[in-house]
Amino acid sequence: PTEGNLHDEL
Amino acid sequence: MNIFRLAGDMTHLFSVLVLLLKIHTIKSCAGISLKTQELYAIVFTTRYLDLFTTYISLYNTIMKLIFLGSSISIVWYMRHHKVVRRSYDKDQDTFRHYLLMLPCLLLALLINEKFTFLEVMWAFSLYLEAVAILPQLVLLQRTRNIDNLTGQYVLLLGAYRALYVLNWIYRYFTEENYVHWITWVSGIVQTLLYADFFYYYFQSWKNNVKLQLPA
Repeated sequence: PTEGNLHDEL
Repeated sequence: MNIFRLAGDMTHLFSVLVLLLKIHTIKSCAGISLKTQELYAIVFTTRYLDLFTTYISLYNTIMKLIFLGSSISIVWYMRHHKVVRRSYDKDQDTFRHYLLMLPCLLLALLINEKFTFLEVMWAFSLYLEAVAILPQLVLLQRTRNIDNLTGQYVLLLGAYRALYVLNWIYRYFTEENYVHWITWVSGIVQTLLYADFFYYYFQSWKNNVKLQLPA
């Protein structure tokens, strides 16, 4: 994933 | 983190707690589809492979561990617990769920954010989650009387999906570079699958009668 576009959701 | 995301995660957490409550205290899994639960266990295992490679936050790590642990233990209870497994509606829960996995894997190989193992598995988990509720909805339709806990479980899951859609809309307008087409499309498909169930659920609630789905 690119910066600021992480898979940060569950 | 915005309020929609937090509320979405909490309704997801409550849905799991309702299910565990039913299994632990009533020692029953009647009306719950083992097929759907197995798919969820696969969904979380393939999605959270980044647990040890990418650190996001303590909240993120703990929630991932909860969803992994709970989904695997629910499958274990339904398959192996000597009392719980007897209440499983095996003859009704006949959806061929393994057939859903191959198209999801092919789609993940074709459509992903990056052609790496983790990214393909991540896309696969999203596609599979979108359709994982299908065996549960089919089972609900076959079961004439749906108990309150089962109804609440599906309602909470549906609320979690709807809140995530609101979270995406909010993030799209408030964050730069926040674009996740794969998550959005599969998430919207998943939310639409619940719409039918919601309709009957609210009808029965409004008329104050026990939930019954048409055959």
